[in-house]
Amino acid sequence: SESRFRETFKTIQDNFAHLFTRFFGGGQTALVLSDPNKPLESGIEIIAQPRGKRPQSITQLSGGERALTAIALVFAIFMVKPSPFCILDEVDAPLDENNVLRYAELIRDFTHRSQFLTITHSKRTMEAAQTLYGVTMEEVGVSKIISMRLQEEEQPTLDLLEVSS
Amino acid sequence: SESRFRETFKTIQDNFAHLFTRFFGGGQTALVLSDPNKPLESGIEIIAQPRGKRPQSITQLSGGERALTAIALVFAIFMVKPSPFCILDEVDAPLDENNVLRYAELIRDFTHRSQFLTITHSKRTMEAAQTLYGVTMEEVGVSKIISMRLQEEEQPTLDLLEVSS
Amino acid sequence: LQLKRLEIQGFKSFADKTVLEFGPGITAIVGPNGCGKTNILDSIRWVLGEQSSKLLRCDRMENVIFNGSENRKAVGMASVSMTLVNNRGTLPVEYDEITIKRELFRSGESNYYINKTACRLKDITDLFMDTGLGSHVYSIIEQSQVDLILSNKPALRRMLFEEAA
Amino acid sequence: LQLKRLEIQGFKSFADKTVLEFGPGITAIVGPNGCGKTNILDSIRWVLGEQSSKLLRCDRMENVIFNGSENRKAVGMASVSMTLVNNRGTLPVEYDEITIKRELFRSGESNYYINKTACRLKDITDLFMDTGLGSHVYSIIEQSQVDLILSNKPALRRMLFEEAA
Ligand SMILES: Nc1ncnc2c1ncn2[C@@H]1O[C@H](COP(=O)(O)OP(=O)(O)OP(=O)(O)O)[C@@H](O)[C@H]1O
Ligand SMILES: Nc1ncnc2c1ncn2[C@@H]1O[C@H](COP(=O)(O)OP(=O)(O)OP(=O)(O)O)[C@@H](O)[C@H]1O
Ligand SMILES: [Mg+2]
Ligand SMILES: [Mg+2]
Repeated sequence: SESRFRETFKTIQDNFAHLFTRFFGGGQTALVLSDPNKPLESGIEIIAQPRGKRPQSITQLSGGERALTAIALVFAIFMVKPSPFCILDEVDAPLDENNVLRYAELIRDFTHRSQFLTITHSKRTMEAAQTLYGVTMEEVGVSKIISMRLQEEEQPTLDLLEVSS
Repeated sequence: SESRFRETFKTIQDNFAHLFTRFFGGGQTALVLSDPNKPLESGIEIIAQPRGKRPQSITQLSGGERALTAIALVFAIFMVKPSPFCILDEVDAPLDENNVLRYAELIRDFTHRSQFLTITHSKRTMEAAQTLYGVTMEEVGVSKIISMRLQEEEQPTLDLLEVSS
Repeated sequence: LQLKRLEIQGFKSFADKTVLEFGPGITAIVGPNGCGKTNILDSIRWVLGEQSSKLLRCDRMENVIFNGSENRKAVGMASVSMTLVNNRGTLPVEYDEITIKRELFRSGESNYYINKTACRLKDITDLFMDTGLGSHVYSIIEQSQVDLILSNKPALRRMLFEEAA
Repeated sequence: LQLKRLEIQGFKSFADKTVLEFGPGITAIVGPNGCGKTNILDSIRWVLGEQSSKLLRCDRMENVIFNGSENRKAVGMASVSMTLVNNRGTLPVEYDEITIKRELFRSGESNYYINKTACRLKDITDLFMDTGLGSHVYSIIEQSQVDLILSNKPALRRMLFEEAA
């Protein structure tokens, strides 16, 4: 139904602008229907300019900036109708340390509505978790799980897991 | 010159096996021509099995294992005819810490023949470098370079660069 | 709806029975390259009814069954069971707790269960229809999807509107 | 052949004249997301004669010219010059040191120079023909190329054989 679509689309646009600003400290975003008369079939163009910059298109953004833009867009949609749980597989890989922290904070803000499973090599993302599982292959080719609960004051021993950062 | 091709192909196969073993501590590799009668037009299938594992195809390998396999293959070709310099842009992003170290060691072994430029967020890869340049945007939207020579006993101050690991 | 427990046996690198318990908030999964982290994500996708072997990184669905390692023979069956708590009445069933289970044998025979009662695959996918869980689009996010998410193509539009509207 | 110096001005985010000096071995380039690291790689590709705006992450070649920021106007020209030391007689020229330079104006006018003498683009690409430098395949390696490198498609075969044979 087209009016419901337009309403949802407006909400997503606002969410996207808000989340993008969280990541970039400001900037301009827009989601533009390539064919406004046929919204349900139209393509969508993404305009995203980090604060102070003027990239002509999102192809000019850096690897990390594109990852943050994609995360902002996915969560802008997620906010409309949060799924009960969400799995993020190494989404933080191209991010520098400050951006990993912002990403981890964003996820924390959604935890009142949903559970999250983050697969990561980054210490910062691990520190944001309530529960930590290590996966190992002590026996070659066979996976095994080690539980390392992170609740409250506990600190896990991470060395045996050879984590990358 | 089909015989020259076959000879080069054999060398690349051997190099690939050797480099793969450096990364995975063992395992099986093969490069298979899909059409041995038309080598110069044939596709090439890559078989790669890390030590102790039996993946049916390289699509089953993990993100990090695929990155290492691709690096091994590219350098197997590189060894045949090293280019004077080689630029690696965040090739270490999906690697865990031990694999980043192996990757950095591999590059070091090629430095007698070629110069390398590594773009990275990883401290380990930085530590393997002789020269270090930091790129910043103190003024929004305008890049600026800071030289931080790493020769011998010097240790650079990395904090201001907000590096991710 | 909350994910409570996941049991994996014979699925990909999880030769032995493996149990993960989930709490509220964020659960982080860590470990070296190739140890099995993304395989856990695959097992969740699979038990929710994924039929695309490509999305499970396999050439054929049979390849999700543990196919052996240096010290172990291949096994004959993969099984994954997921227990959820229906704490907000999200699921249209009378149960507080619901366990879905999927089995696949090398013969190609498949079994599906809801709370130990045999059912069809369709019964499982129908159950999750409105929760955002059965879909791929914003409950499973992988690093490799960034380019797809940022493209103008219809894939993004479908994601935006079918999921949230 | 050794890369000695790179001068970038008005190219992408490098509004001001920027000089990088290269030594033997490994040079690492570090910094936060979006600060300009990959832009340096683009400038090297560009001065070596890259004609594909897509490989330079632009919609049009004009987009490589610094297009302004919060505090700066766009500039009218991009220029990159690279100085190499011909220490192994790799290049078929009499010089010990060779400087190539490329300029692009918003009008679309392009200038090319070898050791300050105006020349055509073809003269620059011919110069690097046999060194592995002018090609993309194994002298510039990016994280995003892993899937392409590992695919069966003809792209890989061309890479393997045209480059090394
Ligand atoms: N059917 C199977 N039987 C046994 N092992 C399998 C099977 N399918 C996949 N594997 C193994 O699982 C491993 C990949 O695991 P996975 O993708 O979960 O790694 P990961 O922990 O996500 O690593 P990374 O950090 O590199 O992404 C591969 O080495 C592969 O050989
Ligand atoms: N013509 C241009 N004028 C001004 N700025 C530009 C131009 N082209 C690209 N940029 C800017 O350059 C930035 C991207 O730089 P680059 O890709 O080098 O980042 P990076 O350091 O590699 O980051 P990452 O670590 O995320 O990969 C973008 O923010 C973009 O706005
Ligand atoms: Mg993985
Ligand atoms: Mg980059």
